[in-house]
Amino acid sequence: ARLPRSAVLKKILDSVKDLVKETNWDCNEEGMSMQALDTGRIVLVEVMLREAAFESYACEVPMTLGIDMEPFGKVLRCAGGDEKVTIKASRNDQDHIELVFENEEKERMSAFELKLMDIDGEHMAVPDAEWGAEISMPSSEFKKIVMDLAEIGSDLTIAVSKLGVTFTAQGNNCKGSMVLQPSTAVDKKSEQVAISFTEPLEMTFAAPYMKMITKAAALSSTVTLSLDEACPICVRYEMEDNAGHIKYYLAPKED
Amino acid sequence: GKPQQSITSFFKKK
Repeated sequence: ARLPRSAVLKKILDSVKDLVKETNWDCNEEGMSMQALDTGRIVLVEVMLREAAFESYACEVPMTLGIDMEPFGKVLRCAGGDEKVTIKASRNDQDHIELVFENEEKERMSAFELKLMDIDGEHMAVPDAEWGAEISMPSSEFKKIVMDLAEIGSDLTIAVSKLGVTFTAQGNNCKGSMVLQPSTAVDKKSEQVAISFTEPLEMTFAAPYMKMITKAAALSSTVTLSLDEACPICVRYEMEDNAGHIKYYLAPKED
Repeated sequence: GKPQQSITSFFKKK
């Protein structure tokens, strides 16, 4: 599997490493994907890198690659963001993978081996949901709201109504809320805020977890929040050119 | 704050 830029892998690693220390990557002809729960079982993260994300991609037999994020991160730090990455996994020797980084002019090539782990992964079945509310907005804006409000309090409440979407945090000494309304005047789709809902709803989530989830803003200019009463929120980042996505399901806080 | 729910209360193992 050859990616045109290592930056994609670096960003994916940054987006999951606070939550997941080791995970199985499932490789098949469609691409590479992973699903993992954090140790606290509060967030389920799913990553899909489709064949379209790669400059070249071949997977003759489905394989599971058990990857330890820490050494993987050390290896990836050796790659320049604009260097190509080739990942090679051999079906005859499933003890390790090889990673080769090449810069555009091929003046430099570096090769690494990463030992694979035998991870007892558990796959969760995510039911198809009829969401009560969906909000799409610029991922940078979502990130700023979450980062700011997480400083105010550890509970982040998201309320959707005809007023728009309201993010509220309450701490011991202060309370803050931010309201976003659907944008009509913005031309660029990636800068728009779109809100749809069937019934007004209000749900509370742990702000520190939501903060970790905003790391994926580096992967996509927009984010979609899907909410339903008494269900985990789905925070979805779609990468450009049908390259794939990262989705987080965060369980709510409830009385 | 409110108590934190777990993902496993909503999604089951495959």
